[in-house]
Amino acid sequence: KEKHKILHQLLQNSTS
Amino acid sequence: SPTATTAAHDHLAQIISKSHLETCQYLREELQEMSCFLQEEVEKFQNKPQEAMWQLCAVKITDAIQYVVEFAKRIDGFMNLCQNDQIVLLKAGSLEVILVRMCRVFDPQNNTVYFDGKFAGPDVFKSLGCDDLIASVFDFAKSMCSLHLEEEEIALFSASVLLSADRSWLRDKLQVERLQQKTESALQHVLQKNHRDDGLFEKLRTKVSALRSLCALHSQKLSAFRAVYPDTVRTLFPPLYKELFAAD
Repeated sequence: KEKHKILHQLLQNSTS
Repeated sequence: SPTATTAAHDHLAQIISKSHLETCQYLREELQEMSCFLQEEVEKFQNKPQEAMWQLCAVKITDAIQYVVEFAKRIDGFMNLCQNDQIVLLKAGSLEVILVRMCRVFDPQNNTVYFDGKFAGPDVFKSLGCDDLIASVFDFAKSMCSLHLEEEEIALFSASVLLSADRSWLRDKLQVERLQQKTESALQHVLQKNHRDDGLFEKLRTKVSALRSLCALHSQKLSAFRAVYPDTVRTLFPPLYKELFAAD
């Protein structure tokens, strides 16, 4: 959801 | 079979410990070298305007949360949850995990916590204008320290806090419950293996309600602050902090 854009992004980034 | 269960618990404990250590932000050894703030440095924090100190703390909390998100992603099964539930768990639990992790960067001898480069006592946070919240957070860290948890135990306890199945708005409560139960069994197994006293698991359970009160108090303080300084929050606070704690 738009409301949690950054959290979404962090979750989707591959684990570094 | 009992052997298979023990092996499964050991395996889960190992994975979660590894994830915890990879994402814990500070190693205990590196903090041993750090000193306390000098009186003049304490005064510099105390003389900061309230907004500036709030902003600094929001930035520090946000930094720590990014490590918690990384921890969550490495917990077995977390990424198999639907994204709604991943977000619900992180939104409700990331600050709780930070508070649990705080016992690793807390020195109970002189009641200080690692903050912005050195160890800081409660007086450093005076300009926030939330003495009661700060005192409660320090008390909590002190009581967590008194349990003398090992890293593996902190790791499993953090994971079980994050995987709380009683959070509102979960879509698949049952799946979260299964993950939480597995984590708690592994924690109990590790406590037994480490020959901990029988009451420790129950003591950790009582910490869960303390964590919830602390987070509620944080939300309350943030709302009060935002009512006075809406523009500071809107323009200067990290976007992730606002997503998690200051949603309209």
